[in-house]
Amino acid sequence: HPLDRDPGGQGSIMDFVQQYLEKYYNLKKDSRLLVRTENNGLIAEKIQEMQRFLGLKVTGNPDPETLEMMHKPRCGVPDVWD
Amino acid sequence: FSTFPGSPKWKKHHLTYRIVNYTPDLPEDAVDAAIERALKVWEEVTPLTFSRMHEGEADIMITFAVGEHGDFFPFDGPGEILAHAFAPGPGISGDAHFDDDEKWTKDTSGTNLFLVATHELGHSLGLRHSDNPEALMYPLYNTLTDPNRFRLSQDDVAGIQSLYGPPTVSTDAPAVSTKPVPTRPGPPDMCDPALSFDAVSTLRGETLFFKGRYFWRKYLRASKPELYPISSFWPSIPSGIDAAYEVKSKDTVFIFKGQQFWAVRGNEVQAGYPRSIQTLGFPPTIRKIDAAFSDNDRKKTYFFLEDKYWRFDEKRQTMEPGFPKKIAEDFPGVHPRVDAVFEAFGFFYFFRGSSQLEFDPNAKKVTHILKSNNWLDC
Repeated sequence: HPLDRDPGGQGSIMDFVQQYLEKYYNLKKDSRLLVRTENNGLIAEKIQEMQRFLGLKVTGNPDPETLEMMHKPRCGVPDVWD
Repeated sequence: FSTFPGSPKWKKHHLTYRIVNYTPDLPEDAVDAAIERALKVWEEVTPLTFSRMHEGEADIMITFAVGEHGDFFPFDGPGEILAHAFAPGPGISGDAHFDDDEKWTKDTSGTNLFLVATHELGHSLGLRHSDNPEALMYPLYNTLTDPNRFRLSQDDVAGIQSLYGPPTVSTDAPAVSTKPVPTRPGPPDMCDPALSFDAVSTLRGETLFFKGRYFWRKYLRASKPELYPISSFWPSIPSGIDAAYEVKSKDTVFIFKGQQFWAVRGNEVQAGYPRSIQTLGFPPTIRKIDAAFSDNDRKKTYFFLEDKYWRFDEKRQTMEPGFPKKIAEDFPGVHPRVDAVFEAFGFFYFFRGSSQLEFDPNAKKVTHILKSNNWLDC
């Protein structure tokens, strides 16, 4: 499935979301395999956690407002810890 | 706010820091100044003090680096990650790293080093990210924050004080410092029965009670007054002020110390200040005033000095003729010397030491004698 060759498409967005959640919201790296499935519960849960933490509307989806916040410059220290 | 798992914190109150290298974006003295100011922000609200080392291992090692820089948390080029820091502890713990692929600036044209450093040093002292968007410890860089008017949020203060407590007189002299640890009085106790105030003023519906380096903000509807360092709102205003009053029609509070006064609107100190009190019409022999308030209905400002008072006409912007007059003549029952005064609900409240007099200007008499701190719910 050529998602990796789809810069700017849904695939690369989800890659970005996943990497962000791994870095800052303690999403385990081995859940990467699961993200390819739409509406993956773990990812949606983590997105919700991030949205709650950042004070965003909690949708569980990487909506435009959420993505905009995720692209803002920030501190590299994770927001939540294991 | 939150702290790291296990709430790691420094076991000592005097910490050392070292600026290991510099960014080419800024002159070295600008980096030094940004780091010093950032440390001062935390010093103001804790018992912590800091001294600089120029070589060897300091508690907090400050480094500019790009990409992979030896800690397994590589930087990512321009944008996104600006910096990171480690929770208190030995070795790399407590250290702060800044991504030198950012454009570090003194102002907000790039990434302001002071703001980021203050955040990172919060981590170095034990604070984790806050989910309060008003807090310095919120993880995202706020491009709208003005570094010149920066102040910690109550969330940040509560967070750091949960680890170290409020500022106290420090006794643990540093082993490596070349200068003595400064001793600073801690924040005043608002329910101290002997509490007196330097000045009291209204500000946009709140009442501010000044004492030393601090002031309490009292909202009429809020259950608890909030204590802040004066410098966290107005960095250029000195501590231990003499008097303050609000002219509501100008949305301005005037703050006095010695022969100078400042004008502030909200948390902005107005340009062109400080000015000499002589510009208000005081003779050069007057070295300071004790207290002041503005009667916003009658557009008159009263200045109290020892046993006399002066009246300033806010419409004409001149001191009224026939003054000074004796306080006792026009405010019978009021002490000849006043620490602070403000107007509320049509009454004038005069403070002297731990006492407060409620004066009814229509009846021209003192109607209640109260403790100075009764406004602080004590």
